[in-house]
Amino acid sequence: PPLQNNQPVEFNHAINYVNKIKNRFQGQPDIYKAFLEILHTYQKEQRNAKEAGSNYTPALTEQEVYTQVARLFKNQEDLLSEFGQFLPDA
Amino acid sequence: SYDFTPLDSSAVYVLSSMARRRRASQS
Repeated sequence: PPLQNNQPVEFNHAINYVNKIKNRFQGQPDIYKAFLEILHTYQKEQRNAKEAGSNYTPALTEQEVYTQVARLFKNQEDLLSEFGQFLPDA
Repeated sequence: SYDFTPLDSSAVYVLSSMARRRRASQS
């Protein structure tokens, strides 16, 4: 697909955000790893849903992604609210 | 400068595709 004008903005935002999380949890690699795990599960579910068509209900909804990340980022309000900016239907 | 592993890069990819989907659903 052709690149859209604001795609680099979203990409840069994502890079900065991942970098921020990495730095914040430098001493707690398990938290960072769990965050990556949540994202990958979500992405996998989205792909399954796309391939299966409209009959498929993803096992991990946006709401559940947000809940899991909120649990992970407890006491890190800024990271959580920024995460909400990425999530569809947040 | 960023020291990104392939895992980090895939997290960036997922996040930016989330943001794109969000934008698509809002427009």
